Amino acid sequence: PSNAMPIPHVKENSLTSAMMYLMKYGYMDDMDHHHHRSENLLSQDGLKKYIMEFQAFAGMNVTGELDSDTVKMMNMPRCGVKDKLGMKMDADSHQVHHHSRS
Amino acid sequence: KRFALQGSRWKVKDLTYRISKYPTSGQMTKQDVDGEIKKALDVWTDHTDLTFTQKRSGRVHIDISFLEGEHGDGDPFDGSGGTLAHAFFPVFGGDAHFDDKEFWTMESFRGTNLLQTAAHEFGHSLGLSHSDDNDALMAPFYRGFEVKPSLNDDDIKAIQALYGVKSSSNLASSLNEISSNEIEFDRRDSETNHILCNDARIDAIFTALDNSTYVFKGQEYFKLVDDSIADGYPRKISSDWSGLPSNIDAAFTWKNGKTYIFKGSQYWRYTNKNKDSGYPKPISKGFDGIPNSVDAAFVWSGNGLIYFFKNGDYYRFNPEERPPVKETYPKPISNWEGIPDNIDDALKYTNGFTYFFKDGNYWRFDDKAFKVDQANPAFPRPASFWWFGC
Repeated sequence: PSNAMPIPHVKENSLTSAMMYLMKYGYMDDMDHHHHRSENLLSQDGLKKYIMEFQAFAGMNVTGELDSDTVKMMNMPRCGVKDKLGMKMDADSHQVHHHSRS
Repeated sequence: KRFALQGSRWKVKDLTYRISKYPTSGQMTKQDVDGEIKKALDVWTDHTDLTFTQKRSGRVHIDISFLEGEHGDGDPFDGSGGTLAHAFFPVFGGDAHFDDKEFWTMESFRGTNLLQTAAHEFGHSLGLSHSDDNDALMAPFYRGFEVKPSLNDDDIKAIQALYGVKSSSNLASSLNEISSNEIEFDRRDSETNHILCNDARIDAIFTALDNSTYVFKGQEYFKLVDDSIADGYPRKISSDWSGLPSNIDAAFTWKNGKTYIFKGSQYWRYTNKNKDSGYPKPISKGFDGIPNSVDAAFVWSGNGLIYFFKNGDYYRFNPEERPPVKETYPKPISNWEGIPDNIDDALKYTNGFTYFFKDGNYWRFDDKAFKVDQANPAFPRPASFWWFGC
């Protein structure tokens, strides 16, 4: 098992999987969920800002491009805690990206 | 500075931990796991006066468990690779979870090194967020096996910002009982501080017809927004709630859109902030069977009926029945498992849950189980942080 290649969670050329990763780790918490539809973000431009933040956090070249190095970094084993805590985590809420009573 | 502090820390330095669920597979025995976890915690004691003591049962500060998939906290694990583990900051309980589907190893380049991963996770348990310094232990990515993980300068600055530098000699101190008072929060900017941050006890809380939630305390009242107090509050009750006195007892809004506010032997009725004519009226007239000077009044989400709490008793009021309070009442509040006597007030919030408030703390109720919600972190929780934005 230690030598098995784990299934990559972020796929090359898959903006959707990259967006899921960026959301999971807190990079997109500033997004207004009420006014932004996810499909608007599913473009290279839409995710560029967030990809850049991730690249900066990971100490990579900041290009804003979902290049192979960025995908590789996103597939590195890591801790499940968010990198960005702009919004607090509600540990027991189903809406894990929002800190609010709702 | 590359490190990040989440904002909460433990107030006590003698912390306890328990490994409540060991890995179910792999090459490590329970003794191995105990040893590696201890070493992982020692990484943090080297630079602070923190101490960690393992307990085999009972409540502890940091609960450690090896779990797989969805395991109850809304953040499921994903099998081998990917997410290895996560941990909760002190304000959320401090527990650490490890993905049981990883191949945990010790002193080996194979598999996933438990010591390295655990040392990182315990940083979160102590209040540290991720660092963007790739050489820091608190960088988010797994670095692989290291003979002895250690803190770099960024990590040391972070942990000492929370717990101070290690003193030359540790004074003996007794283990502390765990309570919500053992967690401390950073004070925010002064504009977000208000009286409820110093004293979170309340007189009453309710949601009005327009879905605004209000907290009443003394001569003032507060309007709540999503995670704190609305700008411009607190305001004087007398300024906005015509005819309403200070220091009210309880309040609730009924399905007719009217808010009923109680004090002593009287009650007032409002539509949002507009007082209906003819009020106040005696409680004995409008709420036959309900005593004066109640502690709390709320509409229970479980059945939509009105409940009044006073001292150690509660009453159920059904305006569609005669009499509205059955002879079997009052009943003991102890029936509401986990809810204390003499509460300050209760509220059916806009999210559908019923919350009980007392002495600055609150409990969320699980209507189906008919007991306090078994969540992490456990209830009671401090209302100042979770409700009032302190």
